[in-house]
Amino acid sequence: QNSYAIMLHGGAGNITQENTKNSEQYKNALDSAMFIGENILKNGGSSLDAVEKVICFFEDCPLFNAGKGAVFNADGHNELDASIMDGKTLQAGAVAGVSDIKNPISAARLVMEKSGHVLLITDGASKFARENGLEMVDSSYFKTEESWQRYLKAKKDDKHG
Amino acid sequence: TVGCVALDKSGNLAAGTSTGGMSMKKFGRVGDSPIIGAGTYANNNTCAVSCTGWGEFFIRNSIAFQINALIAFKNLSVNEAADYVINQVLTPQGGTGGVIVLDAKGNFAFSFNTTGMFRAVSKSDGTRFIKMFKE
Repeated sequence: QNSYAIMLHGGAGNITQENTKNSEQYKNALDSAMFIGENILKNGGSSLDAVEKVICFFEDCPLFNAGKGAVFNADGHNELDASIMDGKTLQAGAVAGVSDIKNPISAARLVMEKSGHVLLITDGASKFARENGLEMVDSSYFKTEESWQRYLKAKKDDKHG
Repeated sequence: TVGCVALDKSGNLAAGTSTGGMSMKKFGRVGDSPIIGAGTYANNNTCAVSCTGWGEFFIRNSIAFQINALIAFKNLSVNEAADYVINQVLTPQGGTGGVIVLDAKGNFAFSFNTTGMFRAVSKSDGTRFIKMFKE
């Protein structure tokens, strides 16, 4: 076998021609993400590395609902989740409800490879990530003006007399 | 939500998913993205899957694992399995979302019941595209 393939998605929410007026931005971001994965696979890298690096790119890109630019919960906080699975070994790892790990997908991989468990949540996941040297951030890192304004609008629209 | 599935030159599949959850979700609510078998699954013998959508429905129906099971036990293709879970399992219950599926031979499938899904694919045979809507 000397072939490779990669697929990715950036969500399937309320995507319309109207609310994606800047569709070129999204297409460029998807193209950049794919380029990262293609390069890893083309050069003999592992599918796990490709998946992690592509998702890290998405998490760092404020256009998508993951990492920086993620939506807010009802209390106005970001709560991030991620998981990863290795098809060769059936090993898997995940984190849930974290708010200070820059790249939750890397934390998920760390859980898979170093914890002996599958899913760590909230403070425990953060502690594990910190102890293993992952980049930690203040929760304000994930907030973007656009996502915050969407939250404020949603909150206002949700009030009923 | 974002996700990625990949097949490397050694024939190994992997899948990953990451999300900020649903807007205005209740604090502490966890969707399908971090649940193995619901939002993410990979097995070299069948396929790699990443999901996006209304998490509660993906959890209740073990959507990612169900796709794997349809391929493993009913010999469905990735297209048939993806379309089945979206159209015959998710949609009748009122669930919304989409899946990407890739098998160890490089066969791939997208399926979704929303107005669009940001998605892209690239293969070593030169196949490469990016799509957003149901074009």
